[in-house]
Amino acid sequence: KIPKRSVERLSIYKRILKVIMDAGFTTVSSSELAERAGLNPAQVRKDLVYFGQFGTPGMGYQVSTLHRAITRIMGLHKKIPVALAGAGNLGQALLSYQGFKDRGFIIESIFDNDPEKVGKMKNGIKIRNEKNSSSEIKDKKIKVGIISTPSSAAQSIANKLIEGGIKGILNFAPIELKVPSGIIVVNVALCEKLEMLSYYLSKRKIL
Amino acid sequence: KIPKRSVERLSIYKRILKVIMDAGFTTVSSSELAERAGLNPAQVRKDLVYFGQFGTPGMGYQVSTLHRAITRIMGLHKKIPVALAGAGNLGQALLSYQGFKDRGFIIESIFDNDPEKVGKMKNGIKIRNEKNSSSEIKDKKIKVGIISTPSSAAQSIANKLIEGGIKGILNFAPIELKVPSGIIVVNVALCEKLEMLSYYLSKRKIL
Ligand SMILES: NC(=O)c1ccc[n+]([C@@H]2O[C@H](COP(=O)([O-])OP(=O)(O)OC[C@H]3O[C@@H](n4cnc5c(N)ncnc54)[C@H](O)[C@@H]3O)[C@@H](O)[C@H]2O)c1
Ligand SMILES: NC(=O)c1ccc[n+]([C@@H]2O[C@H](COP(=O)([O-])OP(=O)(O)OC[C@H]3O[C@@H](n4cnc5c(N)ncnc54)[C@H](O)[C@@H]3O)[C@@H](O)[C@H]2O)c1
Repeated sequence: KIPKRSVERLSIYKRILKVIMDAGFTTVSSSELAERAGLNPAQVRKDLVYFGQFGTPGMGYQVSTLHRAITRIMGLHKKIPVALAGAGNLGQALLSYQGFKDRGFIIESIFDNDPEKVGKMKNGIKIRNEKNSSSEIKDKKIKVGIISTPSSAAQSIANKLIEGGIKGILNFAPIELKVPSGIIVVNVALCEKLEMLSYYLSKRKIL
Repeated sequence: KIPKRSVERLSIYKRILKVIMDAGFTTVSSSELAERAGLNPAQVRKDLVYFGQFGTPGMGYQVSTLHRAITRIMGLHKKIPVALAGAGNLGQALLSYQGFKDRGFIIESIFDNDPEKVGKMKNGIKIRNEKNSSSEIKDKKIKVGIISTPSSAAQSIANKLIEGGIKGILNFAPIELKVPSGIIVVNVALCEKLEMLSYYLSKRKIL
């Protein structure tokens, strides 16, 4: 079984390879990849071996070949339709975030339950009432959902997304979603990032 | 040197301990902590040993003692003032995010350069012009900053925050900030979370 951390690091390698490719380099060593990622070279080699045989010992990796291979392994070689539930402050920031579009994640459906928002256009898409979310997700065959509603609504909207056929959820609401097995939930807690900062600053007696 | 991953996991242990404490339990074993965190018990014990001697072998850990110790190690036992630069969609979502307040992170200054926003009150704080950011941060002795401006503005605002005395930055803008040594930058890339989802869904041939 591949450790979750190795999967997370694939994103980092892909991002670094893109920077190296754009700079015009065609090969890269595991120690250079490691240095740019703040890891050790053995960790980079160990991670990549989980996903296939890349590069030649002593010669490093072909940048565009490795980038394309990682992109395909992560399923990012094609457009991925996404449904967003909750078009408030956070939802609007996610809608206009270029980072999602650049990687092929296209928000195709937006749901809310606020009469002031339902029916309005956002980024070329009409916000629909969350009551219709299951049927629309089914029609559009969307498999990935983002929840940016208040916690009080998150479980009920998750149930509707799953009923419509969603299999993976990026959840921003600070509650533990109960989902059937086979459904993948990735939770985001930005506060843990600030906690990291606080730890390092207290260690240096700055805080 | 303590691995970054072990520091990140401290946040997870703290969150789980709080849930256990609220449920009325007074002790917890490393295997129960591990199960709730999706880790193995040896990893939990190894992580905690980096930070001190907790618990008694065979008896587990005292929940409130361990929770208080981790909170203090992370510098979260006191209020931490934060400066926010960029009061757009993402900035507004971060301003109203209860998760920051619950952990003692209090946004005390907000900066923007949009004349429509400067001077307006948000969550009881007046949005100030980013031109005055250094002097206000200095006066309020703020050490932690959040950047939620467009990439084009992120480096120049980072320089102003650092000039004012900020030592740790949570950066949402998708650019690599160049900062003097001693300044800690934690970058957030929510797209990497969607990439994780995509990897697991393609492995199951759902995407
Ligand atoms: N995890 C993190 O790090 C993080 C950071 C910021 C915000 N948040 C969370 O994200 C969520 C959204 O935050 P926000 O600042 O955008 O709040 P917001 O109030 O601005 O937006 C919430 C939106 O959800 C809509 N909504 C409510 N019930 C709904 C339902 N049943 N179906 C569909 N839409 C519904 C509302 O009408 C509103 O448009 C909150 O749960 C907040 O705690 C999390
Ligand atoms: N990392 C992630 O996962 C993620 C997710 C969503 C958004 N983002 C990023 O967050 C940033 C903000 O996104 P948004 O949707 O809130 O954009 P937005 O346009 O709604 O908000 C940006 C705000 O910054 C202000 N601003 C511009 N120049 C400034 C300056 N020099 N000083 C102070 N304020 C200034 C603008 O006036 C505006 O209020 C963008 O860089 C976006 O790419 C990142």
